[in-house]
Amino acid sequence: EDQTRVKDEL
Amino acid sequence: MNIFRLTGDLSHLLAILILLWKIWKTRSCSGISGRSQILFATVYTARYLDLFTNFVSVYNSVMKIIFIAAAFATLYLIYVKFKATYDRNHDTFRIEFLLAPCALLALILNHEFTILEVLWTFSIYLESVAILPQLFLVSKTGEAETITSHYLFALGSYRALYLLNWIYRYYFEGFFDLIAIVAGIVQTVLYCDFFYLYITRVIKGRALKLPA
Repeated sequence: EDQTRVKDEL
Repeated sequence: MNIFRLTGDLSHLLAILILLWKIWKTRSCSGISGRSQILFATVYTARYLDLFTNFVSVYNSVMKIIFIAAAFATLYLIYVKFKATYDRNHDTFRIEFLLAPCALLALILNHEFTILEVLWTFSIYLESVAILPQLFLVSKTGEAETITSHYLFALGSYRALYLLNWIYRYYFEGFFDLIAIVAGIVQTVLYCDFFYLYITRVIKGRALKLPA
């Protein structure tokens, strides 16, 4: 699971 | 969401609002680099295209829309409404020397070779150096208005706070994004000289004038 894909940061 | 991330975002928002307020209130964009603002508008546009493809939260979407809207409003004030006050003779940094390497680097060093991902990476690289035309303008004129230095301090603090956020997230969530971290370090380092002047001069109530 590649966590960097969830872009919750601005 | 941790405290570093939240204060980072608020600092970013504050910076953008200070800039808009300064231009509006003084009816002048003197001392502001239109070229840096073009780069920031490019950064937000390239990064927040995922507004159309991906919903994270209301907070996330609202902030993105504010950043994009404020960036273009700032450009409008500089290049249209208060054009006569724009310091074009001093704002001469060649932005293609930033745009081209960032684009090239984004094509080579990215998480995934897709359009949105490459644009996101490009925006991260470009943001890290987007302030250079503004710092160049300040160094060329040798001074900055106090309100402009507040703007720069808030804008610089934002990425520094994000660095703390990434340290926190690494320890507590096992999360890290090397591209964002390296670019964030570069971005923060570029402000160090300014931070020093801000703390030693502006906070003590003096104007930000560069040492001769």
